Amino acid sequence: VHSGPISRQADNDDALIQSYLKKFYNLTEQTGPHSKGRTNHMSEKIAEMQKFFGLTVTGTVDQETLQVMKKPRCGVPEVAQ
Amino acid sequence: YTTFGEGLKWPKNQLTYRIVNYTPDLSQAEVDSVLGKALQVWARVTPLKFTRISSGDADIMISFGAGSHGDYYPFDGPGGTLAHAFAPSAGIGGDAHFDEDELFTSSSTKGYLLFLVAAHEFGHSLGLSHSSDPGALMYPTYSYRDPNTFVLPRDDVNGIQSLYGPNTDVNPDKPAPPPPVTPDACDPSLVLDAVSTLRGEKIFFKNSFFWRISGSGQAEQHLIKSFWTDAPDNIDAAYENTAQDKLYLIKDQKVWALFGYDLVQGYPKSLSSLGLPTKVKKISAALYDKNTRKTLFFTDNYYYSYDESRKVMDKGYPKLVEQGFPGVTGKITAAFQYNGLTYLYSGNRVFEYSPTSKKVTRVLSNSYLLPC
Repeated sequence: VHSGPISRQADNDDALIQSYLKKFYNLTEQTGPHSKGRTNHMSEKIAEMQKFFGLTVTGTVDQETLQVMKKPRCGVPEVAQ
Repeated sequence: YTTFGEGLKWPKNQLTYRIVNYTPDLSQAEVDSVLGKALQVWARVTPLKFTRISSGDADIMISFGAGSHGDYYPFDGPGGTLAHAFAPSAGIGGDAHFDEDELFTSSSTKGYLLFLVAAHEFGHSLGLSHSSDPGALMYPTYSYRDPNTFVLPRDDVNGIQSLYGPNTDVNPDKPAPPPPVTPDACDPSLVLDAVSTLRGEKIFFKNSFFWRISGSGQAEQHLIKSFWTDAPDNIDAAYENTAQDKLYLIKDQKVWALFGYDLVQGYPKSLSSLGLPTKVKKISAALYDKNTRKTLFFTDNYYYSYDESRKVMDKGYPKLVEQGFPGVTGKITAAFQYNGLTYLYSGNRVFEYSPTSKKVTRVLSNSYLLPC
């Protein structure tokens, strides 16, 4: 018996998350389509954003984190190149 | 607060600014006035002085543009990014760009207050980066605040004065209003304004803020107006009527009813609309007891009971709190019911009271329910 559908980010949320982390937390493209390095790098950046906003630091995008990413904000990054 | 580091600040206190173009959302006179006020937010607390020029290169060039607008950071249409600005330096340094795809307003809660967005961007133009203090103007996300009562928060004052020092020529006869400080959940002397449940969560109110406890037990702090634009700050009491799925906020003699994020039609109403006698001018706490379906309104050491089923005040009230809750002493400042237990706050102490055994089971500190 499975515990119901695994909640997936809607595709446009995936794009929003990527764009947000690139713009504001200096997420950079990692080599290889799904290399472990890429996932870790992404998780680090999500954790960095969660820490800045006082959210629970999990390294994965939960509802609260997505809500903050969707809020209107300033375009200056927290983590600049 | 944070700065851009490497001493990225202006080497002078006399700065020029130029409004290069305008948004059609407001009259030019409004834009001139709003942007001038936004700069004064920073001038008021530093030695900085701003002079407007109407041609040539100013230190701070202000413009409105949509999408790609001449720098390497295109805007993204309505929502999302509202504006950006560049740290102090020659050329594009100090310049502030506003996304023309946004609706900028000068007063209403519809659209984005240009005053707030501009005051934030000018913080960048002067050398501040973003602050992680949710009450700071330099917090990255937009939150509505009343522009008529806005006072630069303490965190931002500390940040800008770390770069330029304080304003030395203030009028001692007209001291500036004290900068608001963001309340700290770790402060042992913290006295909460109100506490309530909200759809299974616990929420704790103080000044302009509230904390919500996330699933993992972490306290997240938010500006009240970032969730409920129409709700008041500095409330006296809050309670959730779980039968109605409504959160009630009470301040002085007014009551706001919130359903989710929305203000319920017809609110705010008067305190007497809740059934309280007109002689009650202020309450200090409130809770809804889902077992008895009664709402209790506390006025310091006394309390009233309102029967939500019969829609009438119960007779024989007000009663002394100690009469209805043996062992609970002092003025009640906040109250709520959680998991069948009643929590009565008196200052920074919390009485945990069991309605079944009719006695105080524990006396706790704030931090037991609101984690530091």
